Amino acid sequence: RETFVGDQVLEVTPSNEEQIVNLKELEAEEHLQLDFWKPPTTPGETAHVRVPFVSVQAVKAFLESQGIDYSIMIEDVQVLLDNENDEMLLNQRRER
Amino acid sequence: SGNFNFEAYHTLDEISQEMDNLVAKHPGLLSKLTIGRSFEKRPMNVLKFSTGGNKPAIWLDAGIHAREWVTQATAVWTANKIASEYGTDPFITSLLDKMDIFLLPVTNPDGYVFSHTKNRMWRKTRSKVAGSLCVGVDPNRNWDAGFGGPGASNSPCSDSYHGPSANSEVEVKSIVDFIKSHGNVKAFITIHSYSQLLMFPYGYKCTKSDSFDELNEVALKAAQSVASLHGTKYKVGPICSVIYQASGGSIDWAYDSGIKYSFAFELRDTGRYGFLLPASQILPTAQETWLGLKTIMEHVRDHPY
Repeated sequence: RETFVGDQVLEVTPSNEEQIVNLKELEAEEHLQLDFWKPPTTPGETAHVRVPFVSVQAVKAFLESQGIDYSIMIEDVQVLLDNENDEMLLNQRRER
Repeated sequence: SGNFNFEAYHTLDEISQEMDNLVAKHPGLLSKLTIGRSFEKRPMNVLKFSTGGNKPAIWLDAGIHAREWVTQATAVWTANKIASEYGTDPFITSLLDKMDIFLLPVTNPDGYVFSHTKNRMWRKTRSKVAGSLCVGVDPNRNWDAGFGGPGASNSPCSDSYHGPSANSEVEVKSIVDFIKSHGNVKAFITIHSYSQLLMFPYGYKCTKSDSFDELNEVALKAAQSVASLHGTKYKVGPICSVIYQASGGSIDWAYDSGIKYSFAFELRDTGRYGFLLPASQILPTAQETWLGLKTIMEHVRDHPY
């Protein structure tokens, strides 16, 4: 099973078309392994992107250098997944 | 055994078991059809709600994008609601006296199992792509509606890969064949998450459909119904303007096949979890979604065509 320790989900808010283009170019950087949960579509609308731990610093540096607003929506994806998994196991025991 | 917890996420086997339980509990109303098998040969099990005969029908599916777990959970809750309230709830009773409902809770079983066992982020099917190391096709880019157009990728490694050809995914083709053979489906509603959107055609082109005004009016009313319970605000409109141009989508295919009432729900995310919505939000999500579905199905029931 794949784990996502340290992966973060960023909420990114491009403010113009140029920033949207920059985000799409970032998405095309395959080595970053970005997973856009909600792709950038229009200026002012939020996009959500899961960033693998190893790429987090580079991606944040890029966003800051481009003046693209972002916030951290999920600090550590694996923490959420562990909670979800624990809840499922607990529920399975309860249902049995 | 009746102790299925609708407020928890479940494996494919547990969902399948609950579907069998529901059929056993409501034999006069509910039956289970297998409309095909997935790439890895898992059954595509549809619940048929019918009071007899072959009435005009409503199609509901969930979980075409495997990782959107709240959609499969919402579908199972909805199945239980319809089955257990037929005969007592006036709307459900009147609807099923006039129409049949086909509900496919797990549209992408292979992807769903993979998201439970190997990779929680998995969205696509699990088909093997000739000549590529990458696996899977985005099943909501694989329908014969502007196939291969904008908003879909031709790279097998992309999460929005459209596949080698329209209906290449057996999961998609199974639904297409079933709906074509039924021949009297009047509404097609697909449930996705997330972003709180209620969309109608088109996605593969940005021109208005002939039924734009009616679909927009119904969708606005449905969104109001959704918001009335917990205040969850939905955005409404054609796919192309609400999110982006996206070809090969299921509701575009349904609409172009003559199913006028074609809608796509993107369920709630509360702005913090995306599709990793905690199980504690399944119930409020399912309850509010039901109000939107009810609004649409009332309109379908009262506007035969």
